[in-house]
Amino acid sequence: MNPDITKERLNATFDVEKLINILDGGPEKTKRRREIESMVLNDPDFKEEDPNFLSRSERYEQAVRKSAQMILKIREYGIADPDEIYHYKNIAMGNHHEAMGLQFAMFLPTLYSQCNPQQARKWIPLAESFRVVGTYAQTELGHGTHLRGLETTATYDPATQEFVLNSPTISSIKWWPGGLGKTSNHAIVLAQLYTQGNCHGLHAFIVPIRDMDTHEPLPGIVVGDIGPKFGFNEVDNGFLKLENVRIPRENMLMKYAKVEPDGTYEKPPSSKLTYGTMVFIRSIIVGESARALSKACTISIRYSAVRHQSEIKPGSPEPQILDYQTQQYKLFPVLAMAYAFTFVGQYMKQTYLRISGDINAGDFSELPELHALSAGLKAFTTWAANSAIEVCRMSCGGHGYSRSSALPDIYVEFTPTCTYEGENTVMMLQTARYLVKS
Amino acid sequence: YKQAKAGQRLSGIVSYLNEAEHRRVQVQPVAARPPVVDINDLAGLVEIYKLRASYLVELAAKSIQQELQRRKSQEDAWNNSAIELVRASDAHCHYVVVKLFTEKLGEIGDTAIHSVTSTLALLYTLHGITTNSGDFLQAGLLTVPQMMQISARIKELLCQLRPNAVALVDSFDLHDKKLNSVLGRYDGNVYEHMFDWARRSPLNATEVHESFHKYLKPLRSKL
Repeated sequence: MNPDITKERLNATFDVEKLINILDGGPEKTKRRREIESMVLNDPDFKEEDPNFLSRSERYEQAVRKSAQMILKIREYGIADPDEIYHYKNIAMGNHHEAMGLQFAMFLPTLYSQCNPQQARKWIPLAESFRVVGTYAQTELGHGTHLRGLETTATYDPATQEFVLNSPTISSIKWWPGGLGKTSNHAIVLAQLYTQGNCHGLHAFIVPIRDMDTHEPLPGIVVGDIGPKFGFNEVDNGFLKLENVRIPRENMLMKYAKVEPDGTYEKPPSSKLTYGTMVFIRSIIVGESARALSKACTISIRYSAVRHQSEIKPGSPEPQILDYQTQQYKLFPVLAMAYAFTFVGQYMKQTYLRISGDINAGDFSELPELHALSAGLKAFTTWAANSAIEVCRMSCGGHGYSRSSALPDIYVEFTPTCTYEGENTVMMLQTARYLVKS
Repeated sequence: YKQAKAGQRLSGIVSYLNEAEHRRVQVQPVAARPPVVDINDLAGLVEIYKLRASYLVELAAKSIQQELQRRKSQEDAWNNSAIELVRASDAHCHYVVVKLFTEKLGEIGDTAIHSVTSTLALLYTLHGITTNSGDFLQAGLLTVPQMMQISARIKELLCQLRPNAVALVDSFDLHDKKLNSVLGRYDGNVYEHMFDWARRSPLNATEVHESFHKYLKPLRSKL
């Protein structure tokens, strides 16, 4: 153990274990989290090559291998609680994202919430057994948060009782969804629904995109990886061009909105239903801000405790750089922010769980405020965390620039939170709308 | 803001807009007499974050109204006020964060932990004021001398936190495998592991990289 860091720990004025319990939400939570983490740490199947030393293709392959192993082992251990699944994956994936993330984060939850009973009986077993590996294709090359601007069309043909899915322009090609490029064989595609000559806005359709045995793209499907990015090297973010692809009427998710065999359209009971999912995802992202910050300031503060440099008093030994006021002024506000956002993340999660029961019971009264708050806090915390991670990286000098520090990875894996699930400026303006209305 | 202005009673976290409206009706305007602020009193500081938020919401709403008076459409008025609107949301969210942080302290029973997390909360709150000082000064919520006090207080808080810095990041309980960082290793043995890591770089698989034979050596023979 480095003597400097040992000395630091001896100076502490509080019991670290107690604070860990508070951050976990109780001693039992800490115990269980560590049990789950040790399952991964002691599992030889999760031995891996350092991703920094691998090519893009090798990184993707290693991520798919780990995803496949996680699925089997989580079942084998009977881990069902969402928090515990999250702990398991988090330590297995380290600072990187999993290739099949959207299967779990979007595809399965959408099936659970938007299939009618017949569809649920067909699709959920297929998805849960990974015969069907799916993604969620909403964003387009030329269109993002403004959903009404999406161009992909689903036109109903009553003669054959099929929908024809089409990408009418280059800008309408689906773009970004994780797992779309090489991994998935189905996608839930968000498209403008046309029936009997009328457009009824965005609806969700299950579209087969690859053969379930050969994994070859199906006729009319042009699919692939969008190429190297700032980070997310483990994930095949993809593109999807639909060339008049026909799918049966039953592939439109019909728990709420419906299209009858003759093409008659039935409206959903409430347009607020999709807000619930958005609030959920944005609440999770607030927690991500806290976790990324915690990592970044753990690295930079521990390193600042062991790094010695230049002098405060002439002739005296080089001090720890953490003794410089400027270093403290860089890092301690970030540390405080990490704690602040950890508590906000806990609050958002508890609030969402508290009112999601009301939402299911049809009481939407608190949803507008929570929707506005979650949008704003998602933007506020991710913007702040994004620049704070950069402060941590720079505070480690040149070594912060080396991939060995993990700070570049933490930064490039975190920064997309400022643009995905709603670009931050748009999020802030959504909150402003509520504020001005209030 | 509109509902509050129309005298409607608001519920939830935005109810502070009612208070702002109520205060506006009082004789002394907000900017005339800044509230007396104890810069060590978190509850009082949360209060001025709230006033800052309501001030910026009002600024944004007024900007929209001015645009509308210039016969702009509602949409254009909104777009021409977007900068103020984003700042208002930012201030609203900042207020929510300091409020929740302060409330969380009330749940912490252990005195030593309560003390160190209170120091963190105070640092976060005061640092937020100094990095957004223009708002607080412009809204008349703080004076320049108070700002100077706050800057001095932040320096004290840095020294107060210094002994617990490593313990506070240890409390995130991030296993080395999860962190995957040579600089952030729990044992602090950074340099030997940094050297080991570098030596495993694929570029070091051979002592002499093939590019030497392919390009550098031939280059010499040509010069």
